Amino acid sequence: SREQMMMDRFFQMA
Amino acid sequence: MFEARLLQGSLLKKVMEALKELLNEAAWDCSDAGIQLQAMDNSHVSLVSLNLRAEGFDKYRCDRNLSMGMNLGSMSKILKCASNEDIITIKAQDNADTVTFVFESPDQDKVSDYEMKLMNLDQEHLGIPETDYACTIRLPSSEFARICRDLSQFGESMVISCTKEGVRFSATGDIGTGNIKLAQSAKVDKEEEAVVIEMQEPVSLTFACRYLNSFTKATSLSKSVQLSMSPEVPLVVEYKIEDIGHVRYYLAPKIED
Repeated sequence: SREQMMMDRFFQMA
Repeated sequence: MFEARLLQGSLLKKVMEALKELLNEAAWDCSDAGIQLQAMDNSHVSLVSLNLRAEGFDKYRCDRNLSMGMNLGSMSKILKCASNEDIITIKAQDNADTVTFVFESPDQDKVSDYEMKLMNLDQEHLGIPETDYACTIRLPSSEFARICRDLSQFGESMVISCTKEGVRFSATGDIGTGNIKLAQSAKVDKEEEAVVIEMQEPVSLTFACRYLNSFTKATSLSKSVQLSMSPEVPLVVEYKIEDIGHVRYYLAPKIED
């Protein structure tokens, strides 16, 4: 889902 | 050798309550700085991050970093065997496949130990980026729990809107609409009872009530809770754990297709 993609994108930013 | 002794064992029991609804299993990463746990829930839309600093323990020893994979259902069963007044010690040998929980009554006349098998968890380590949030809202944790519970009756999701004036929680569903507005506290006697808003720009985001309700299982850990929001990034719901650390929950906002 788009929510799951947002989580992945956010935590990969670190 | 790893050993962590917590005089206020009830804190660990409360931490367990705060984790077990979202996570079935998780790795407890131990280093000389303390214990950290970080895991996504099964549906991959929320993340739980727990931090317990070494200084918060009565005794703490960690000779080498270790990652203990635990079934949280089993750990919860074991911690239910501890009384609220008990002192709790977590112990493990280096490279061990078990962990031991020791519960001592305050006057030391009863000592129980429970050994639990560890699991091999193939877990990804996620970084948490430093983020400047557009709004942070601090409010009493019991108030937040009440709002989540009340609005869950109206719909599956809840809108949280923050402006300078205050914060509004709303939910709409088949039976109608619920709105709860909290104004920023003008003056308060006790800081933990205050509603405090810091805002760079107004934000309005929608979240699934089910997850927010799971987060409120941490209510007994702290008198207040902090919500941090920005557009396009996960919400952070943070409960401080006395002088020892915090539990933070991250939740992706609902995105309209």
